Amino acid sequence: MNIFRLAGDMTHLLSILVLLLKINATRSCRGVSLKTQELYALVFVCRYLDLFTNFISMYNTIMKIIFLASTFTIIYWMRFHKVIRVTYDREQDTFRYQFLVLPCLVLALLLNSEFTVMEVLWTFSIYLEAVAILPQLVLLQRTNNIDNLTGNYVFLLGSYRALYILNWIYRFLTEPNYRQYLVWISGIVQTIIYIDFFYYYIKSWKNNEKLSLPA
Amino acid sequence: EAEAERKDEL
Repeated sequence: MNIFRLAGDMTHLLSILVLLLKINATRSCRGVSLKTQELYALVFVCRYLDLFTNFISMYNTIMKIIFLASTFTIIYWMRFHKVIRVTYDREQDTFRYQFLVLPCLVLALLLNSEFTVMEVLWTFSIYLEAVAILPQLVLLQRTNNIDNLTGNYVFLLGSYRALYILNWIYRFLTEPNYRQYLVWISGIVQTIIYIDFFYYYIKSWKNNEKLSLPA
Repeated sequence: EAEAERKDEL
């Protein structure tokens, strides 16, 4: 594992910790998209089915379990916690799942490296991850007073994706047979989706202003 | 072997 990959994973982990901390400490999930969290849960479930079939490393197994458990914890809080669920912006979080899930499913059925259930679901999770942040970005755009921690959460998630691109470049240069076109293209699309957010995040940080995204 | 290597990323 190279330094970019490790930094990417740690940033991903940190993003989730920031979100857990924010919701738990403030007892509020204001500005957090339940749709994005549920899409991530679907991504992790489909991708990590290999927990049962394919042991890669202890590191890999533990990280997968952490990602699954933390995402399901957030969903549980947002849906069922008696204090937190009241703070969920239900009316603003209106992105439709089917607009993301169906195209990704069709694409995964058409474009995959092997037509088996496991492989199609794995590929589906790659495509879906690329766009799963969209409901969150739309919600942020509609939120007037974006919580610092919510902004940091999205910034860390975007940074994790950018670090993964550096990881692929490193692997491409150092591992002779390392090629993953579907993963690379999805990952680049995913990172591009964050560019606009990054621009406003860095601008607000430089000017010492509160983050707000123009509608 | 190749399969594990291909899917070692999270």
